[in-house]
Amino acid sequence: MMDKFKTTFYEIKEQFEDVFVELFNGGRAELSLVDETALLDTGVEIIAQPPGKKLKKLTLLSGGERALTAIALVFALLRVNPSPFYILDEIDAPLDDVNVVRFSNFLKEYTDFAQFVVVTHRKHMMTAVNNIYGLTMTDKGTTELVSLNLKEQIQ
Amino acid sequence: MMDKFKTTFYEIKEQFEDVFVELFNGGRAELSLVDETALLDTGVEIIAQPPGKKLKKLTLLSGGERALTAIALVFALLRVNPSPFYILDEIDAPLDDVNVVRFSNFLKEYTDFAQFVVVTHRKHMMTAVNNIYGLTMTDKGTTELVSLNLKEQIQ
Amino acid sequence: MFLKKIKIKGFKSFAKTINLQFDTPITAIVGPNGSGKSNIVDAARWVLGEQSAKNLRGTEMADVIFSGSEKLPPSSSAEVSLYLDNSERVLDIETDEVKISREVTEDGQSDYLINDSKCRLKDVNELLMDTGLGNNSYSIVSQGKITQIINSKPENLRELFEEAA
Amino acid sequence: MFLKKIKIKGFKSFAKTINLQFDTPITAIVGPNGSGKSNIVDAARWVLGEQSAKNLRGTEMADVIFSGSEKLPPSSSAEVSLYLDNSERVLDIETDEVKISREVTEDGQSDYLINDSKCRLKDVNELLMDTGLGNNSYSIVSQGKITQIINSKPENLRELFEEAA
Ligand SMILES: Nc1ncnc2c1ncn2[C@@H]1O[C@H](COP(=O)(O)OP(=O)(O)OP(=O)(O)O)[C@@H](O)[C@H]1O
Ligand SMILES: Nc1ncnc2c1ncn2[C@@H]1O[C@H](COP(=O)(O)OP(=O)(O)OP(=O)(O)O)[C@@H](O)[C@H]1O
Ligand SMILES: [Mg+2]
Ligand SMILES: [Mg+2]
Repeated sequence: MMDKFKTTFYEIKEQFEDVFVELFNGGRAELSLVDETALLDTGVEIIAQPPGKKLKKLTLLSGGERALTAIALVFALLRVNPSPFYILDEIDAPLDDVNVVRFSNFLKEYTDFAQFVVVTHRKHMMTAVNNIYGLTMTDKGTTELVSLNLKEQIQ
Repeated sequence: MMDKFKTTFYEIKEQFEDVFVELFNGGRAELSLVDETALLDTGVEIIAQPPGKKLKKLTLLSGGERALTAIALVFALLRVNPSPFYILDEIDAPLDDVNVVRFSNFLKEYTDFAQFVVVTHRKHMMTAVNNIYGLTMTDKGTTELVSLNLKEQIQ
Repeated sequence: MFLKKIKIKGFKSFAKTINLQFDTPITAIVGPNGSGKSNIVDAARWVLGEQSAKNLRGTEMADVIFSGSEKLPPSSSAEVSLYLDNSERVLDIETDEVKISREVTEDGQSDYLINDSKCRLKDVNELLMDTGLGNNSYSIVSQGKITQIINSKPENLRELFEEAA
Repeated sequence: MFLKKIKIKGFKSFAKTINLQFDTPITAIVGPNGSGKSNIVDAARWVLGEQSAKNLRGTEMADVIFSGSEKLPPSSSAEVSLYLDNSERVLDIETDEVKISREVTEDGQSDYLINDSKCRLKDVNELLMDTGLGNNSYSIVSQGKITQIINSKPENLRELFEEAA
């Protein structure tokens, strides 16, 4: 069991460090075990260095930088233990427009591995996907589909 | 002391119930003391009813509805115990575009009472304010002002 | 294997049946605050076996049933079905499409079904074993979960790695 | 009384001095992720007397000093000043403008100043008493604070009301 944890950890660590550089367009990040001798209950720590900055603990990064780092972790897990589909609920909310575009391009690279359903309020994400479902709340307090393809309306 | 807490609570409650209806364009909300006999340490509970829906505890509302409810509480506190200025850091992040516009109009109504500084990524908020400061991170890892008035660029 | 469709009826704000096809690589779900987007995410998490009402933003399992509104009476049950493509027989069933369903009535009792025949949750979990699907935490990232991951202490972050192992 | 200007030097990512005038009712601060927007919010909270490094996203007070980058050495101190309009004499000082400053050196020791003369934090707090300013929690709403308010238990929500009382 512990071996499995250790090998999985090191696989994810390797992928995470790659994905981080891809998402941030540079910089570097590290995953580390707080106490390697106590595999049974050691914690995991993330240190990250956005391009041009010093290496810091996650708490000192900005809201958007931390969100992008967490997204890198989710995609590292995807690479190591893929699922056929992913449902992501407004994970782009803290990102600025440039990072929303960068993230949506990143998603497109993964469509060979998996299928994605994303909930979003961001225009730059909406223009990047293949199909959009619009929902609305009726005056009866129930959800209905607005139209099957808003994509024409967004352009 | 307890009298002060009680009177302040009921003042905030009254304002909160007003502000909620203004921000949601209808519906109703209630603040209540969990245990009115134990004023020294009773908790405070929020129940809210967006227009057309049933009255529910805060946890059952959506992310954006909860954020708008919390904003209503902050503005109720503003009415009861005003401060000369407010600094709000991306409180519009969970809101959809319609609610961002509604919130920015709401802010404008309060400029007689207070001054506001808002950090935002949302275009609909940027077009509603009087002045915009743009920041950028230089390649030396330091913050610099980009230009004093982006407002012309946003239009 | 991919997700072809989700059908939701009587679950949270879906008093009327709704069918969403997912026949493209990336599909977006958009709409105003409170329109029911996260309820779809909850529906997917629920049908795959979620046992905690708290993870579905409720206090008890019957909270997932449409509770009525100013104009409509509450529903008596909730039902969600996921339609998975199985043309490559990734799942150990001899059909090109596999339908996984879950129903709950007011007493909070759930029934699970595979291709419309009743089964136990254990059967659903066995069917989905090794596909990466199931109630694990990172293939369905609920609203606010990313913030939770960032703010978690090292010993909590570890749980993500245990699930992947 | 209103906020006229904030001056920041050596605080977090502001290695170089930056001056922001706030002479309009609503001012927006915009910029890419990580560009320093929330650092301005932290600067305002800090100069008004914030004592907890954790509320400034650090572990110790000296974390607020510019820690250097790949190309620049760290700063040896941090300094923030708030310039408040006092033409209506809301503050008990005989000048049209009141400047409140805070400086910190690497040893973590802070100095407070009112109109450039050293004072104690107690003097700053007394000056701002009854104006609604000060280190209370709802006139400066940091990033993520709104989510915290929504998710807080009833006994924690009570703290907001106690501060207002
Ligand atoms: N003491 C320090 N010295 C140097 N840089 C620092 C210091 N403290 C924080 N920073 C840097 O400041 C940056 C964060 O800035 P800030 O949190 O203000 O970003 P932001 O503009 O609010 O971004 P977002 O839109 O993502 O919220 C981080 O990249 C961090 O490395
Ligand atoms: N059992 C139920 N019966 C009826 N309505 C429900 C039920 N459970 C939740 N709801 C309603 O569903 C709405 C929330 O929907 P949801 O959380 O999916 O919104 P959303 O589209 O994700 O919005 P946001 O953009 O703000 O995140 C709430 O207004 C809530 O009242
Ligand atoms: Mg939602
Ligand atoms: Mg920020």
